[in-house]
Amino acid sequence: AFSPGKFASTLTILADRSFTFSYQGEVIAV
Amino acid sequence: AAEAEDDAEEAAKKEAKFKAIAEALTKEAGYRSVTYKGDGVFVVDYQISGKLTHGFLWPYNLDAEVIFPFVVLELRGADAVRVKAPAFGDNDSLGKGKSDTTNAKLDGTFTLVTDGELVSQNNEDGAKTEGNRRTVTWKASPLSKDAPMAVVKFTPKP
Repeated sequence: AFSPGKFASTLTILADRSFTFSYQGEVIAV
Repeated sequence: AAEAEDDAEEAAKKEAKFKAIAEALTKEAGYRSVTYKGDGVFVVDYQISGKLTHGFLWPYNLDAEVIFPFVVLELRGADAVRVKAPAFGDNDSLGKGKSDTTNAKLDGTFTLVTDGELVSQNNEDGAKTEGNRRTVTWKASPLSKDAPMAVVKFTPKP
C-alpha cells in the first residue's frame, strides 16, 4: 500500500462544479 | 549468507519495481513530476483540474497496483459533492490501540477552498471566510484521528 509522508495538498471546488486538486510531497510505499 | 543474499536480491527487485512505478506514474495526466528517492519514498508533484460531472479519486494506477485513495470526491444527489480524505487521518485506529506504523510519517496539510455552500465538514477549527470563499485546513499527523470530510453544494443547474 501507499501512504502520504510530508506533503501539502489543496482542493478547490467551485459552485459551478469546476475543481482543482493538487498534491505536492512524499508518497511512501508501506 | 545465502539468506542475506536472498534479502539483497529481494530489496533490489523492490527498488527496480518502485523505479518502474515512478516512470509509469509520470505518464499519467496530472503528474508534473514523480521522483523515486529510494527506500520506498516517492516525491510527487501532481495537479489536475476539471468539472465534477462525475466522481474523482486519487491516486490510482492499476499497473503500479496503487489503488488506495488519498482523496475521494463522490457526487451526492443532484447538486452536492462529498469530499473524503481517508489517507490523511486514521478513523480505524480509534480505541483499537493499533500498533502498526502505516502512517508514522504522516506530516502534511490538506486545504479545501470553496465558494459553494459548505454543508458540513469535520474540522474542529471550522472554516475561514475570505470574500466569497471558505477555506478549511486539516493538519495530518500520526496522531490525526478523523480523516478530513466535507460536503459542498453546487449552484443548482438552471
